[in-house]
Amino acid sequence: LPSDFDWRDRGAVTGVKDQGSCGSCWSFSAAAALEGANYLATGHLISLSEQQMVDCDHTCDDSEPDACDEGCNGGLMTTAFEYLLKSGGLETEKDYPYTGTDRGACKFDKSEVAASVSNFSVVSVDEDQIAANLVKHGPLAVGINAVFMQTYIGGVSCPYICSKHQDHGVLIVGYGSAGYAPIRLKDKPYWIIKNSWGQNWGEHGYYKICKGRNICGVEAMVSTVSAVTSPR
Amino acid sequence: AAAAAAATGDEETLIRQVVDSASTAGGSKDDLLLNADAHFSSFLRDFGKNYSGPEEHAHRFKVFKANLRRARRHQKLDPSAVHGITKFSDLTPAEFRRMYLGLRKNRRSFRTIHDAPNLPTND
Repeated sequence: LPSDFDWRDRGAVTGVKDQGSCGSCWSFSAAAALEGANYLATGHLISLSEQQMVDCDHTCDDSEPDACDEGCNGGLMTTAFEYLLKSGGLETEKDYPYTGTDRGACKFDKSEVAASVSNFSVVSVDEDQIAANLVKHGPLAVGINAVFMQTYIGGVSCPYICSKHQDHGVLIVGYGSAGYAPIRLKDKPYWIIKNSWGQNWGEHGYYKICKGRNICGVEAMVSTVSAVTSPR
Repeated sequence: AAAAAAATGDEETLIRQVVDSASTAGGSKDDLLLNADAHFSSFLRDFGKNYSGPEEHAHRFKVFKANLRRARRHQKLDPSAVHGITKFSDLTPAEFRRMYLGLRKNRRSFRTIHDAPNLPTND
C-alpha cells in the first residue's frame, strides 16, 4: 500500500456538495461512492444525482420494514446501493438536480441513467483492508459519529473519547501518513473524508480523522461499490 | 487521562498536556468566550444569518455561547484538530442532529451483505 493516497489527485472525486438542512447525508455518501466507482469503470467523472435517491429510494431493511431510506429523515448507503441495483442507476446531477427537500415526487427517468451499480460489499474493520479497498476500488462510503464535526475547523481530529455510534454518512477519499499531533509528540496517520456540508465547513469541505483505531466508528461501517462500465 | 486511555485503548493518551495552553490553537477559545458578543456579530455576518425577531436572536445568542463552551471542550478532548465557530454554532446539538445528520441505524441488511474479499496489503 502506498503511504499516502488521495483520489482527489487522480480525478475520481467531484466538488464538495451541500446537503442543506436535510438529513440526506446517506444519499450524498452513496452518490459520491458511485461517482468514484463510475470514474474507475469508465474514465469519466460525472456528478450524480442525490435528489433521485431522496425522492425515489424508499428501500427498507428486509428484516425491519420500518427501517427505510426516507429522504431528509435519513437512510443507509447500503440500502441505497440496493435501490440502485434494482432501479438501474443514477441520473446526473444536472438532469435531476438537488433541491434539499423531500416533498417532491419521484421523477426518475430510466433512459437517463448515467451510472449503474454492478456490485457492492462491506469491508472489514481493518485499516489495511479499508486502505486496500480504497486504492483498488475507489472512494468508500462510510458511517461516522459526527459529534466533533459540529465544531470542527481543521487539522487531524483524533479525540480521546468519541462514541462509535455512527449517525452521519460520508466518503473516505484518501489517507495520509503524517498528520501532526502535537500533544502526542509524533505524526499520526489519518483518513481524508469528503463531507456534504459545503466548502465553507472544515478544510474546504473535508475532514481529517486519525486512522487505525476506529475513532468515532469511522472504520466499522465501510462499504465499497463497483460500477457498470458503460450504462449509456 | 487514564480513563480516556482505557476507553480508547491507546497508551499514548496517557501523555497529557499539563502546561497552560494559551499559546496553542485551543487557547484562543477563552478569548472567544470573553468576546462572545463580537464573535456572534461576525458569525451572523459571515454566514448570512437572519432571525425572525429579538427573542429568536437572544435565544440563538444563548445557544451560540453554549457552543463556544462546547468548542472549548472539544478542543481539549481533540487537541490535534482546531475547534471553534462554524456555520452550525447557532444550533443546539439536537437541532444539528435533526437537520444535518441522517444515517439510519445499521440493522440486519449490513450484516447480510457479502463481505469484500481480503486484499493483499504488502508489496
